[in-house]
Amino acid sequence: MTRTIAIANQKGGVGKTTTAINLAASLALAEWRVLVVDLDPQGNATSGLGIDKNGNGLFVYDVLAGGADPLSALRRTELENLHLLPANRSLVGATVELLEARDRERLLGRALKPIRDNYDFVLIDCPPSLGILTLNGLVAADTVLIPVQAEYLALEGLTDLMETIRRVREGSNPGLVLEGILLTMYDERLILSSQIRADVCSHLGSWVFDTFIPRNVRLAECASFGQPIHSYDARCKGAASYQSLARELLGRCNLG
Amino acid sequence: MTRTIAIANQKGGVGKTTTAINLAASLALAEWRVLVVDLDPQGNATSGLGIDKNGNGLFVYDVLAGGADPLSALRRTELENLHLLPANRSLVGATVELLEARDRERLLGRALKPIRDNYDFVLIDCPPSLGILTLNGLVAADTVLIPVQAEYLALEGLTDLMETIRRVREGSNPGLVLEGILLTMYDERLILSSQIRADVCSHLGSWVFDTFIPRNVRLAECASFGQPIHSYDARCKGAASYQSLARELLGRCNLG
Ligand SMILES: Nc1ncnc2c1ncn2[C@@H]1O[C@H](COP(=O)(O)OP(=O)(O)OP(=O)(O)O)[C@@H](O)[C@H]1O
Ligand SMILES: Nc1ncnc2c1ncn2[C@@H]1O[C@H](COP(=O)(O)OP(=O)(O)OP(=O)(O)O)[C@@H](O)[C@H]1O
Ligand SMILES: [Mg+2]
Ligand SMILES: [Mg+2]
Repeated sequence: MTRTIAIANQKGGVGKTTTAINLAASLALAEWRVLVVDLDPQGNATSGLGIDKNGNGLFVYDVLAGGADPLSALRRTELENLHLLPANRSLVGATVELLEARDRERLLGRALKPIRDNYDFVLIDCPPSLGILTLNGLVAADTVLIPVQAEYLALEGLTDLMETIRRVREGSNPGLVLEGILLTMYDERLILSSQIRADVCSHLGSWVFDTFIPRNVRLAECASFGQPIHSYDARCKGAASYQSLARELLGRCNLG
Repeated sequence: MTRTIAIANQKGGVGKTTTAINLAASLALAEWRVLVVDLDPQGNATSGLGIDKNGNGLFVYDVLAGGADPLSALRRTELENLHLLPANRSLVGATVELLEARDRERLLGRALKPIRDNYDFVLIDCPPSLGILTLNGLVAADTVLIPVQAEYLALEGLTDLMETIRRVREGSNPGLVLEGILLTMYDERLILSSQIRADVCSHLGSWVFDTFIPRNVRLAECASFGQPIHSYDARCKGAASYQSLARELLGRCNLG
């Protein structure tokens, strides 16, 4: 039974892409079959997995707006069990084009249907907005994983995001539930980090993953080499924290 | 002669809002009259300047899509010379509505015309995307200031942003030029920071501000108190770096 998880937060720079890549890699290394869908015109998940955004081949734009076969747009990555549906700048145009399509928020869900069963997990990396692309991600997903940077401005947008998820549940995707809230870039030396953690836990309690991701420069460095953290530095705190997240996620799905 | 500066970068979390608020405050403390325009539905510049996003009164959405008088939407802040055109979640709806308007990318420029001459500087805080709101910011602006986090993923989007600026210059705003590239969250202890700085300087040389903004938790903390850094902790490195940026900016405009 495939589990499709949208990784979303309209606040920018909170660790959506870093989580999509490294959670996917942790699951793939544990022999689960994983698909990452890059839904951000920036294409950071695409380059972070070592795929050339300016190269030939099909991208998610061709599948969403051009009706291309999703199977022909899939890319292999350096990890056996990890495939990618890549994105690039062509997706910028899609935001206007998708708005004019019928059933515009269901295009991704429809495109993934023929390929979804080949995977145990599908992780969708959403852009930093609540526009039509993120809406497509939320409608196509079973659950939503929300990375929250342990800083004040990242807390601000949580209510808007929860409101959007509620509306998607009442409208196009009645089965949508929260997978969990993941604290990222947590710096144990800072009072701010522990204050935010206390705040998030008091409001959202059991939704907050026990695992939190520490601030760790190796996670920022690995992106420039197009590698998940496990290939770049498997012994660092960043790699360990994403593996612990994968174990916790599997435990929540009774798959561990 | 008013100078309108769009603070833009589609990469999320690179310090756009933190720069808009604290550069504006530094200029206002030096007796320049400054207007901050919050163009992000997240409304982080609005709350970062202590204004209630859920309160009464008019917001930038009412001015852009509802034809309200911009003068009646302006808010005072705790700093005498600093006014704000606030934003809130209502702006999310505008992205669809603005797309259907005639001259859709000129709406902000037109709205600012009657009030712009009351200020020496207008700083526009753009959302993390290259959509219709950022386009309005670029068309309304004289120059663009691009905050770049000293990390790899923030470099990736620079070419797309420069391409977008070039197209706006060839289309709706022939006078648009680059104000400069500002390195943010620079951590002198990390090799990654100095590598990125060397990379940016080799490609963009004289466009890069001499001033860079160090990573400084006080800058993250002050946002939760709705205060610019100068009111929260005037002696920290964050406050000093934004004041040095203001001086450098004034020097570039021969206003120092
Ligand atoms: N735990 C971490 N420790 C240190 N740096 C991190 C960590 N997680 C992410 N980063 C870095 O922080 C920046 C923001 O992360 P990332 O790009 O994954 O966020 P995002 O939410 O996907 O951003 P966007 O909103 O632009 O899509 C990147 O430069 C990334 O390399
Ligand atoms: N120099 C700095 N040192 C430490 N933290 C910083 C610094 N500048 C910004 N921050 C923090 O980093 C986070 C991102 O900054 P900010 O929100 O200003 O970026 P942004 O580009 O406006 O984000 P968005 O793309 O969501 O609009 C915030 O939590 C902010 O408080
Ligand atoms: Mg991302
Ligand atoms: Mg911002």
